[in-house]
Amino acid sequence: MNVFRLLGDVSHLVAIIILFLKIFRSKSCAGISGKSQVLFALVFTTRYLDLFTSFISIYNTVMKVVFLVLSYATVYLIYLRFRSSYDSESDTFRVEFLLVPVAGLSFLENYDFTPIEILWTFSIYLESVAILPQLFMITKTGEAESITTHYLFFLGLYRALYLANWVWRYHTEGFFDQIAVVSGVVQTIFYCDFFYLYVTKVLKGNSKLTLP
Amino acid sequence: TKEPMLHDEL
Repeated sequence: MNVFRLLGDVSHLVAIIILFLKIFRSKSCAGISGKSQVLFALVFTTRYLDLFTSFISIYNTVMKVVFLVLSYATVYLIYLRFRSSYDSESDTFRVEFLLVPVAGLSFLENYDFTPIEILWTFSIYLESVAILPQLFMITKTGEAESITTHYLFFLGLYRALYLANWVWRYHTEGFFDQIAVVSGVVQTIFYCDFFYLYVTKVLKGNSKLTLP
Repeated sequence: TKEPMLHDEL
């Protein structure tokens, strides 16, 4: 555990809590892509199957359980509790265009051809693109509430901090997880355009993000 | 690397 990894995990947790509280307190999921949230729940489910097979640390176990519970709670809020506020007409990204290639790639390029390892690989690849329905939705509507942009900022920052963590781990312990690193770079690239808008617009005091 | 590994990251 290094500072980049810890800050990355904290950033990830903050992102998920921000989104959950935004929906819970406002009793509305307006502007939020339910599809992206289902994909993230699928990411955690397929990645954390090792909860049943290997123990790494108390920290690791607790964080995994928290991420799983919060991701499913968020999906519950969007599709059941506050379903009437869900903007399904703007959430039109075709997720099969993500799921099919990602599933195919996870069978082709993995560390071990076992179910749990293929599912782990699937989760890494899927995570790198899971935010696309949300970004697509913002592009389509042309705007996002500032609280939604804070969520996206911390969610993007998390993987960027993991990149620093991987550089650190490579130099200090020779650790190199090619699948995670390549996917992490791809994932972070998807946020770059958003980061630019976030810094130039939201942090300068605009109440919401509107696309130029 | 093609060895199965323990995934210690989240």
